[in-house]
Amino acid sequence: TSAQPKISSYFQKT
Amino acid sequence: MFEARLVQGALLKKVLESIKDLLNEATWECAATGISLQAMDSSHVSLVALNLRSDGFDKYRCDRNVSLGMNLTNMAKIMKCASNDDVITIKAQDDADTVTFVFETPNQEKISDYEMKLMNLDTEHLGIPDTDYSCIVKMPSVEFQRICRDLSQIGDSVVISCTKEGVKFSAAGDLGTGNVKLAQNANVDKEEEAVVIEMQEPVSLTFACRYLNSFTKATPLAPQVQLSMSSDVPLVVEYKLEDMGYVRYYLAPKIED
Repeated sequence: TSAQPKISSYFQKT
Repeated sequence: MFEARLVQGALLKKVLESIKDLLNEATWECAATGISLQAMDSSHVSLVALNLRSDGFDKYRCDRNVSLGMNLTNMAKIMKCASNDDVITIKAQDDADTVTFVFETPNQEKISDYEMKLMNLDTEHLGIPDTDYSCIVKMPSVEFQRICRDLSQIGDSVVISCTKEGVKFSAAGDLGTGNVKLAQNANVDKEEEAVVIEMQEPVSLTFACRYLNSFTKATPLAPQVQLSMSSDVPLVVEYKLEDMGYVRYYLAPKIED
């Protein structure tokens, strides 16, 4: 099984 | 006052088609340099970033920055009212709560205008760092669309493996497996048919078919698509709009539990 990370966990809020 | 006129109005229709699968609503940021949009899909898994430079428009005026928050389903309904050869103008007053779309036939004999209510959207803006990617693949956008469509019949995920020699797309599921290999091929008659790989080191990453398929809605925008990949960072799928800007999609690779 594999998990789909959210894109928001890779990029910082500005 | 904001006003942007595009003789090639079909381009705007295609841009909207390329994002409305992923985004229900988004804010179009209008500035003197052009129009940009950045938004995550509702599950926050993927990110869409697009830019339409002001010099790509036939007429462009933006006295002060305006944020046009739109329901994209409604915008698509209005865009469907424009013919492919119509000239499209987008207009908004400063601090307005509506946007106006004007569609003109090439001979100017029919002019339609549609006014749409704007939304106040609470938009989160993400900073996207510059990244040196391990592999950059340029390939025909139609080929990428075809591969994503074909392999999504086999499984929910596609493994993209890239070496200097070529790029391999693989899927596995209950019925069996499927692999599509494309060799690097820069010596073709037409530039848009080339498969070109710039590789620092090989990568093999797994992505959700569902999102890749949504990204391929941008296929009509560009003959080539560019895939930028590195381990443990989001894939970038980029469609360049000739003399105008780009539509980019970001998707993180799946992680083995």
